[in-house]
Amino acid sequence: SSDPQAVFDIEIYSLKVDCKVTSRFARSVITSRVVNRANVSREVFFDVDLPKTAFITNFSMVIDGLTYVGVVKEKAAAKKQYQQAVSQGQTAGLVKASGRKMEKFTVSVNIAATKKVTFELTYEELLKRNQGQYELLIRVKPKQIVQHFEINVDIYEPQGIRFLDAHGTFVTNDLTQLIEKTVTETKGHVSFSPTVDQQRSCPLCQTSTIDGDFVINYDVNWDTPAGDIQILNGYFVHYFAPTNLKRLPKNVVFVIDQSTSMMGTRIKQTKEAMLAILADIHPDDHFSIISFDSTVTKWKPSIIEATAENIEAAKQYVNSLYARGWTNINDALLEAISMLDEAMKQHTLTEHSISLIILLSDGDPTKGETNRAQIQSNVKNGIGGKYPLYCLGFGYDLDYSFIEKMALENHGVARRIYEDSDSALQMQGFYDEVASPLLSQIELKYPENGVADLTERSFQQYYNGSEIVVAGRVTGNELDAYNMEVIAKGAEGDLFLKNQRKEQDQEKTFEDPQYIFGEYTERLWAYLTIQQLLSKRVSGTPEEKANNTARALELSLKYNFVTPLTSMVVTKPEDTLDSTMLADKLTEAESRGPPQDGQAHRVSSSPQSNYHYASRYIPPVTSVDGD
Amino acid sequence: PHFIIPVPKQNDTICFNVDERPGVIFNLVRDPLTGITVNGQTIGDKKIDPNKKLNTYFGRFGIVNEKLGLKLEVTTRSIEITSGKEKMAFTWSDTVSMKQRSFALQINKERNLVVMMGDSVQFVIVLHRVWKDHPFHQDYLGFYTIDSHRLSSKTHGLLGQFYHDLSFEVGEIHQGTDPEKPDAMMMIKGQELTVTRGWQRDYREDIKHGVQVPCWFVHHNGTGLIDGVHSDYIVSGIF
Repeated sequence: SSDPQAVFDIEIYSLKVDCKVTSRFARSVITSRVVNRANVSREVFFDVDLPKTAFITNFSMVIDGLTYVGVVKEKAAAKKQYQQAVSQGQTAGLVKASGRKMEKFTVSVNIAATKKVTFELTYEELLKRNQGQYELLIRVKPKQIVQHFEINVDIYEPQGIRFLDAHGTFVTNDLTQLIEKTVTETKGHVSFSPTVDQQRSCPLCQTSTIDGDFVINYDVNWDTPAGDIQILNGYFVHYFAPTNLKRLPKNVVFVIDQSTSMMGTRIKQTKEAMLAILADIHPDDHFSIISFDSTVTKWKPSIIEATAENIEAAKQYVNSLYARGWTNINDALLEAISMLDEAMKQHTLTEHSISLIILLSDGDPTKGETNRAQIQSNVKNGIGGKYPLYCLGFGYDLDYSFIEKMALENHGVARRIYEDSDSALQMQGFYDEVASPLLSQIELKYPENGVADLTERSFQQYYNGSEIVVAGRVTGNELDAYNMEVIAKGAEGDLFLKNQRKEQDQEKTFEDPQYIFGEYTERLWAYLTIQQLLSKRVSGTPEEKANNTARALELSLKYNFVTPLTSMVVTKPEDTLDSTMLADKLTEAESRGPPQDGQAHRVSSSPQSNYHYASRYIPPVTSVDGD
Repeated sequence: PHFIIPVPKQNDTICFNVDERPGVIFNLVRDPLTGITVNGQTIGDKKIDPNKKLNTYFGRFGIVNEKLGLKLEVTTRSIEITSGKEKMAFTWSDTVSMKQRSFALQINKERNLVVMMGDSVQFVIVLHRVWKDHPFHQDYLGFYTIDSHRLSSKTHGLLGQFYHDLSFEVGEIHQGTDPEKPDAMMMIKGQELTVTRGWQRDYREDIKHGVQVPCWFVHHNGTGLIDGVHSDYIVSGIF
């Protein structure tokens, strides 16, 4: 707020963040209690940043003893029903993009003099294992000192917790000791509850020093090579992340955009990232570089070994890149495919190696084939399922859905590289994720009569430090579900793993109900199924898209998830035209566009739970300022 | 600096510039009843572009509330508050909310400072950051008064004299030297002035681009609009 008085009129007397993680499935509940101490009504804002990967499942406001609950509805129906709210465009939306990892849920409500309000938001997500650890991110930024501030995280991992680390980007040395951490074999507890004085940014200040991310990193034990299966309430989840495997050599073709739009920082950071990536390429690997603008330039005619001399020569080539011309993505990608095809034909690649293409581009195709659908089709036909394609898109003005579809159709992923001082690190970080493949053509097999409604169970690659998760419904004898097998190709030939776990081990696993929420297997299955169906909508045929959409929608409604297909309708207790608002789930493509100046300010001043007064009366302002 | 004077009764705005040498201190607000005084000191550009006129801005403000024993000195580098015997200093990189008995203050990091005196007027000082290696320009400040009607009718000063009733008439609109900015005649305070339709910028919401405020521009340092001439408001110290 720009009104200092409002900060004192509105008091946040409690802000509680409560997270429970059961086998990577996290449920976070943010509860905030506020009182309006003014003798006039005030508009109170509740701003929460939640991870992009999370689905909102519940929202409620309790005002003057009455509870107002958000209702999840099909997006189209919600919009039609609440046309009035939608007609206000962006302002009707409660969820907005907020930086790289988060999105922001904001709701405001008018509170009468001396009245209280309680907000509660719940969201769920499956934590993703990345480079050997899971990360739970909680963004906290209260606008003012909070009487009762508390973060509580309970983690329950039946496999056993290998390590658990908690830190806050805002935590100074004085506050470090306030982070309490308890870890037993399978349970972890983290709490952070600074007093009013410990929150103060200066002795007389009402502003809080709590401003940033509270991050919990942990990993689990991987004792069973075939992974860990958990069965509860008729649903099972299989976690597979084998360790101690020899890495597979890889053959990678880097396809680098050097068109005019890359001029300046983008090409500089691309070069910086490529130099770091080249320095990390394993000597067993093969690689090549293709740069493109209006035309396509091959650094070498074929893919070559990553010897020290070749790496040095590649660095020199990267250093020589400069931005010029138009953007010919089509020919560049077809050239990369052809280079890998030729190497396969000539048998110049290491046995049991895997091949991949990494595209880095910032722009729309403007030269050669410019029809995006045709480029996607050409690339898909050219690759023919042989190599995954990873697409890194540079900047906000990128057509993300174009590269996303291309990546998903070819067993890869797309990633937006945010234009910032650390863009080079983002590119390098992505490469690190795929730098160490351990397995290829992985297939997880379950007894045909024992399980149903399986999520994806075939995977092109498994990378060191990541994790494969498969979930499904148990239809037969529960014990049958444990009889699973994994078939894959490793560095030393075909790999065959069978679950060795003894049945009696399972009985002990879930004996402590206070640490888990019982339906987590089912909700995790639903979450994963919806995520995968949504991905298939990007790349499938029209008929597949329709079927996948219908199924994803059905599950979203059944499990009360706010997904890109549903909206949460929030009705405010005000008899005004704008009293109904919609909380939508944004897709990466929808969240394009850099933060505007005004938005950036809101982000910078918006707390985890932010309350401020917005004046409806705009008084005349007499001023003097610069020209 | 450019002055923007809204006239809400007429749903219109008057504006004028004051050009004076750097270092001069102007009395902007003086209310003998509430004991509130605001003075501002001008700064110039780092060096003068020989092809352009000398630009001045406000680079330092002093706000005094005699009744509360409060002094506030704001520059482009620091914010110093003296309350009785207590003294506090902040920089623009701080985010601060503070409330004492009859005084509230909020520093919004690198953006603005809002100060409220009891239930009275609210002042907003906006920080304009300029690229530090800019050959000519340097950081400067803007000053905005909200709810100015809460100060007494005795309030005066270069800005303060406009906090209460003001009325004018505009007629004979005709083409001026700039085809996009018509000139007109303005009747105000019993005088007839030639004014030009233009606009100035309010930077409270959008600090980079500002919001354009259409206004009638009074030439020659506001002569005819202000009581006396602008040099009458020059004072010797910031407090």
